Amino acid sequence: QELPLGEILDKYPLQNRWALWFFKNDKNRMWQANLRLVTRFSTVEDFWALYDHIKPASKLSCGCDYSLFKDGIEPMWEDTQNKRGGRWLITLAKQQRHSKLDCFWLDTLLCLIGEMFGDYSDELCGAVINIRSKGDKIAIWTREAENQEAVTHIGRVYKERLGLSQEVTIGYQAHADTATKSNSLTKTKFVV
Amino acid sequence: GTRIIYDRKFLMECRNSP
Repeated sequence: QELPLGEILDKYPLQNRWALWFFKNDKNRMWQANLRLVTRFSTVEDFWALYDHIKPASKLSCGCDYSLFKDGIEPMWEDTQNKRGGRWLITLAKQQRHSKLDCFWLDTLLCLIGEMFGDYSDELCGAVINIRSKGDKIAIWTREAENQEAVTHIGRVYKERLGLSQEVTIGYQAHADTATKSNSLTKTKFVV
Repeated sequence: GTRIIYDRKFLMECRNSP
């Protein structure tokens, strides 16, 4: 896709164009009707203009999500670029909403738009934050759960970038397993 | 091709630049 001339001259371009989505749980409507595309961006400056304009994740109501995905990939398992993939999942304790949630989410976004996984960044589809009363969740989604080398590299780098200690482990789940099992039964495919 | 990679420090510095 071609950028407007002003973007080329004045702003730092990103490797990918990204789309921010917002989900608000309204039980009277179908799941997909609750999912809205907020906007797309493809420069560092436009990312910050968006990020500084919207509510921090910690201020969203329970049941809401933000998702940031590469343009052209919808934030759902069914998308062809997601369906063979999975996610590295960070589960936060309730009290971490105030201390850690916004920092973790911002660092997650910066990992994505900065292509901080190097050539393995091609494996990334996006990231999701779920605001839930029983505990918030942040996940990065990759496109192929069987690519063990790429998936574990991404997991190790991600954990380091979030500043998680070595005693903490994070797990990777294939969407195919998440879709068919209840949360507590979903098997963890990889751990870092 | 060449990948455009930005580290965290650079991205954070861009936040408030004019």
